[in-house]
Amino acid sequence: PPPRPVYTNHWAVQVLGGRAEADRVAAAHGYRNLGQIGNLDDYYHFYHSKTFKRSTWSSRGPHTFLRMDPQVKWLQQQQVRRRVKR
Amino acid sequence: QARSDPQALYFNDPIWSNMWYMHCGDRNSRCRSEMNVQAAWKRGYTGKNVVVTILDDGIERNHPDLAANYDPYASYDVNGNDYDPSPRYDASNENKHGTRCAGEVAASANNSYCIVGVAYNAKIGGVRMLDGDVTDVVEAKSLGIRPGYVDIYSASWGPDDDGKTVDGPGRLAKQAFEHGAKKGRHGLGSIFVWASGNGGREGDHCSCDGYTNSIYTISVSSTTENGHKPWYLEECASTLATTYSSGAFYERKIVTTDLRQRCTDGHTGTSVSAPMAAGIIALALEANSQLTWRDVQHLLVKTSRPAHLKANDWTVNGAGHKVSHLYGFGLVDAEALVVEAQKWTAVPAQHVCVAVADKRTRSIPVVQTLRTTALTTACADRSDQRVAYLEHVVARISISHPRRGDLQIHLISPSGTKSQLLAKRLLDHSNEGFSNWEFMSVHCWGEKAEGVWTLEIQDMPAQVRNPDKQGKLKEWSLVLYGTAEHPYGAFGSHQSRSRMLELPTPELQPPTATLSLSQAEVPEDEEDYAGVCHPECGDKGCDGPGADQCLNCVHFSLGNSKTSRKCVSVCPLGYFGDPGARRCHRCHRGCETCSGRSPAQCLSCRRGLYHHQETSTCVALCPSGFYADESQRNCLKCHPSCRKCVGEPERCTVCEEGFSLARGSCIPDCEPGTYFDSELVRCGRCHHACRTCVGPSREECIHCAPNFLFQDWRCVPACSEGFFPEDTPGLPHRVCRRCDENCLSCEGSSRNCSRCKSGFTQLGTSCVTNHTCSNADETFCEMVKSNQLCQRKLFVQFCCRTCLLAG
Repeated sequence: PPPRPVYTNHWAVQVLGGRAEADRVAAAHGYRNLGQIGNLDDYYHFYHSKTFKRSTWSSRGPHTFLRMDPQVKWLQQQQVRRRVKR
Repeated sequence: QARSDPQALYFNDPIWSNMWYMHCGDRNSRCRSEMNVQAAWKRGYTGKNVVVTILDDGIERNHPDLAANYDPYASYDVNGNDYDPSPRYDASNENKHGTRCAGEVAASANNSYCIVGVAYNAKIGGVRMLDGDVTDVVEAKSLGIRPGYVDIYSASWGPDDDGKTVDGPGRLAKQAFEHGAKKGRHGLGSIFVWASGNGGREGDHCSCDGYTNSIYTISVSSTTENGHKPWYLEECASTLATTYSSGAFYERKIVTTDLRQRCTDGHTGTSVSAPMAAGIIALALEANSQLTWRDVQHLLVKTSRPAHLKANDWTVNGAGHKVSHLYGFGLVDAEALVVEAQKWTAVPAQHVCVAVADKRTRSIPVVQTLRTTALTTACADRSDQRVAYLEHVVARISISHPRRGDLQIHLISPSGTKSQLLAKRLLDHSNEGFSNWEFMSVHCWGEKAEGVWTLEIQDMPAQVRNPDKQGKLKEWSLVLYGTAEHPYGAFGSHQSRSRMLELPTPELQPPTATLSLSQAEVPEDEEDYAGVCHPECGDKGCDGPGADQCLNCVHFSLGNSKTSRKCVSVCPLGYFGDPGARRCHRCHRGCETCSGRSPAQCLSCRRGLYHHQETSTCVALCPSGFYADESQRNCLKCHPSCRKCVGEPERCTVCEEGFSLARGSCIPDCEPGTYFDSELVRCGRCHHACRTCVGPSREECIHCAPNFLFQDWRCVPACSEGFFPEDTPGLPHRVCRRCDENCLSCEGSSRNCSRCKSGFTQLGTSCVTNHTCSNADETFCEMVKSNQLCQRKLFVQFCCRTCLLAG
């Protein structure tokens, strides 16, 4: 069987309206906004300290209502990607 | 291709001569084809003003060979979310990879330390991103570090090379690639260099690696010193070019900077090739900083060549480029790259044409071949999408299949070039198939795009399978990338000049004082011998066909009038050429090659002698501070702290003044009150309570400072309650010893109690519990009292009450 995904307590979230709006959305749902993801405009790195750091199940709980926030265009709970040094 | 180059550059970096992949032009080197990096340096290109960053597990920014070129602006710690990309140190040195890769690119030159980087004047940074959970966010952040400042991102990692994984960049990382290509370097496009896979032994195929498959990355492969296929190498159609690396147990590996300020000769795998290519590309960017990301790929396609790289699938594509699934367009050529880069004009805009979009589902018959063809005009009717000359070709394919490893896919271009998009992978038992997986090929580069394209899919079961379960091609599309007009212009500046490259241009050939005269120009009045002279004869002609019958020489004359003289192109071993007199002179005895007569002008030595580079002499025994390197037959410098070492710079046998030997290394004798910090390789100050120590804290004292005492492994100003200070022979300070049980304070000896704990009564120098003070035997105790034996502890235990009353 293919390896099971490992979910982390980090999210990638697309929020329009700039950094301030992203901070507001993050705070509203209990996340911390760690800032824009590299050079990708409107994409932010959210972190939630009260959920599992690593889990084979995607996250459950009120914090997942973030998905329904109208300001949030897209979001993805981050999975650990196995990378090897060559 | 390989030219012996007597004017090879010399650097005082001790491991310079071990960088065999930089000396393939030398006569005795086993690597027969050159990457021509030295030649590029001689043209003045060393990576100045170019910024390279290594995406990996960190970079030792204070490494003596990296510190000078280290660039904090090209660095970040994504794992730790701060600006210090220093690796995490542990016993296994697990995070050495990034520092090793960085050294290949930009290790300083002529600093008497370790090696010389390919682009030794480039700026080098590091992004620590592998030492923690690698997620799509981590990758996207790393690929997007200061795209306006960093020129080249080098990555020597990827999905598992286990022969059964199909993985690549996530949505964010893909966007980071596209953003970098479109907006990086102020619109010229970031250069992403990626190491091809290392899963050769597992039968892996690098088309299943989404990073090397991306059109935005330059996927670099490896070849061994002898030009053989390394055991780890994977094949695929997206590999663009190749550099040297390790690869066979008997062939040499790569030398580079190592963790803890050291130097290693054990860097291996395709990890080597990405930084090496990144360094060479940096030279090209110095030659022409306006090169776009596509220009760089065009330049690599144009200048890389098969040389002597051994592969059974070298083919010539429709545009005349030789290409292989192992090595792409072949071994990189740094000199040709910089020469072309100087005069390069940007290729026309990239056009993208979705030439085929076929959503018909079809079964894939077992053992036979499913062949589907498509005729395309390559968007000829759309001026903004028309592709006349190809660059990358991507087949986006969705297949369901019970056992993915049984599949094999080929794509045949209108010119007949057959790209193997997927090979069988025996370890891939997955039933997940492919979902819109983008197989990319560079093999059709430069070909015409219009015509019939054929996709061939074969299902070749490696094991018995349920015959009812067949694979299905659900949909596929063909995306053509390229230009509407010829990338080099019909007969544009490159074309005329590029053709010159095929011909030896004057400056590439060693300057000859006299051009050899063609037959027609032999002067008429030559009566005695009218035949053809030996090619080495000069303009005065000859009196016979032999090299010893010339009247003067083009290059050098060897021998003297007594021993018969002849013309030679290169002076033999043991001689050096005097260009002025055009004569070969003998080297000093012991020298194999030299630059002059004196003993201090030797370049290499005869068997049994070692070449001492500092003094250019040949010696039987290497002097103090040097060791004999048997493979190179030269004297290499010991580590600065060693007076004598054996076999390796760090294997010391005798230390320099102020250092002492510890486990084969020389550790500085730190002044009293300081200790040797192995992390920072310097002496650190002890805690003020320590006279000598092994670290900065109070718990790491060896001896206490004056007026401090040693108690429970710490130096304290005074002993705690229940302890008493005692002088200990051999120690410069007193030690706090514990008093007897139940005693709060004692002096001079643990038994000489002066104050008992509560609930205990002092009885002489002992402490006895109040309720247990009784006599064992009255008669006996009277005798003890009368003989004044209450001083003795033993008798006190038996006659407690008597002795207590006796005072």
